[in-house]
Amino acid sequence: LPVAPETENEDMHFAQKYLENFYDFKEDKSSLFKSTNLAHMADKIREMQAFFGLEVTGELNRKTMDMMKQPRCGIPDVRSYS
Amino acid sequence: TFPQNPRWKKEDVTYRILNYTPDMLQADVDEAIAKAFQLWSSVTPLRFNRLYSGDADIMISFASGFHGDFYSFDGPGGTLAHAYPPSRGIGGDAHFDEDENWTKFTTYSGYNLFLVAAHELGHSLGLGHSNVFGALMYPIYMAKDTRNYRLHQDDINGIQALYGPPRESPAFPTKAFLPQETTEMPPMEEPTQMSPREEPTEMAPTKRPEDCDPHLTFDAITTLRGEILFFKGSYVWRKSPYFSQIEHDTISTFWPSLAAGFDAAYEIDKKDRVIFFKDNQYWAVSGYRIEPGFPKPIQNLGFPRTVKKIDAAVHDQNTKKTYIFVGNKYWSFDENTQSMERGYPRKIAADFQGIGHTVDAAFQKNGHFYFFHGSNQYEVDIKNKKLVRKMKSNSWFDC
Repeated sequence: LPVAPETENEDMHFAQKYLENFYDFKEDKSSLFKSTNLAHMADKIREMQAFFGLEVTGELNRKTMDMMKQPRCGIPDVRSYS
Repeated sequence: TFPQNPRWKKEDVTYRILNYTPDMLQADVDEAIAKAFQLWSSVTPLRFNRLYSGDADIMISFASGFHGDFYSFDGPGGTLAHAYPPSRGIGGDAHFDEDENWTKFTTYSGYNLFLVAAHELGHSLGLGHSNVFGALMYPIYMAKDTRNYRLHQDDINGIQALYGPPRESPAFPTKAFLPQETTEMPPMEEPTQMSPREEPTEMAPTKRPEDCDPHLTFDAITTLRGEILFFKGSYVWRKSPYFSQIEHDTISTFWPSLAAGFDAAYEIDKKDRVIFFKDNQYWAVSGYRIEPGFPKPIQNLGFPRTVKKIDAAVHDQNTKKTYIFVGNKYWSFDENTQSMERGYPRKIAADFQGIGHTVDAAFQKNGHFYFFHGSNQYEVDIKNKKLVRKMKSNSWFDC
C-alpha cells in the first residue's frame, strides 16, 4: 500500500541503507558529483529489482519501496559478503 | 551458496541454544529449532547433535541492536535475523532479533520461529539467498502453514549441491517433510506476499474483468492514502496519483483474512483508517493492519436488526459525517460522536438529486461524491448534493 508522500526523502535514505546492507552499495564520498552516486545507486536498484523479479527501472517506485520494507533476513542478497 | 562454497567438512554438526526469547516457552523454542534442523537433515547426510555447554559449530542466540558482530539489529521489523556460513568461530552461528515478536504460530502478530530458523540454518550450512519466490531461502519473510512444511526443490537442489542426498535414499531429489504437527495451529492466514516473480495466482475462481469492459460494476470503492481502490469479488484495481498505470492486485495481497471481498468501504483519512463492510459485520484497518477487536456487528453503528448488509458508504471529511446506503435509503453516521444522526434513514432520491436508485459503491474525491450504480457512475457536488455528470463506472481507468 502507499505511504504518506511526505516521506520521500526518508524513502531515499531508507533505500540507500537497504542497498548498502544487502546489495553492497557503497556511497562514493569522495565524488564531487552527486550524479555519480545517483547513477551508482540506480545500478544497485536495478540489481535488487532483477533479484526480486520486479520491473527493472532503476527508479525507486512504489513496488520497489514496498519490497524493501518487507521483513527479511539480514544476510546480503549479493555475493560480496565478508 | 557463499563465495568459495563454504560447507561443513563432516556429517555430524553440533548446535547449542545459548539463550531464549521471552516471547515463547523454552520447550517451543527447542522444538522450533529441532524441527528446523530436521528439515535439512531429511534431505542430506547431515546429523545435528545438540550440546548444552562448551563450543558448538552452530551457536544460536537471541539479541537486539548491537550484539557483538558488525551487523547490528534494527528494532522491530526490517531485519529479523542473520546467520554466518560454515567456518570456525562465528561461522555457522545464527542470531535472532529479540526486538521481534517470536511465535510458534503463523499469525499476523509475530514471526514464526521455525520458519525463520529454518532459513537461517540454511545459511549456517552454507546456502545463500534464493530469488525463487516460495523457496525457503528467499530473503523476505512469508507466513506459511508450518504443518507438513516442505522444502522447495530449489532449496533441496542447493543443499544437496553442498552435501549430497541422504545416505539411505536414492540420489534423486527428495521432498523434505515434517511429521504431523503436534501443536494445535490457529486457522491459517494466507501467506503475506509481495509481488512475486510469477504473477500472483488470483484468489477467485472467476477471471478478473477487463478494465475497459463497458459493463464493469464494482462491489465497493474507497480512497486510501491518496489512492482509489476499486473492489470486485477478490480483485482490486488501484488508481494512484503517482503512477499512470492502473495496478491490479487481489485483496489477499493486503488483507489475507478479508480475501472474500466487501459490500462497502470508506476512508477516514484524518485517522488513516478504512472501514470495510461485509454482510452484517465491519472491520477497521490501518494500512495492512486489521485493528484489534474486529470484526464487529454493524448494529454497533446503530443499524436496526432489519439491516443485514450495507450497499455503499462514503465519508464527508468536511462535515465528519459518513453516509451509509442501504436499499433506497441512507443513514448519516457522525464520526465524532460515533453515533447515527437523528432523522435517519432518509430516502436517497430526496436528498441526492438525480440519484433515483440504489448505490452499489461510493467514494469522495476533490469535493465530489462519486456514486456507482451498475456500470454507471454519478458525480455529485458534495456541498449542494446536486448531480454534476454521469459517466461509465470505469472512467477512472483511462479507457
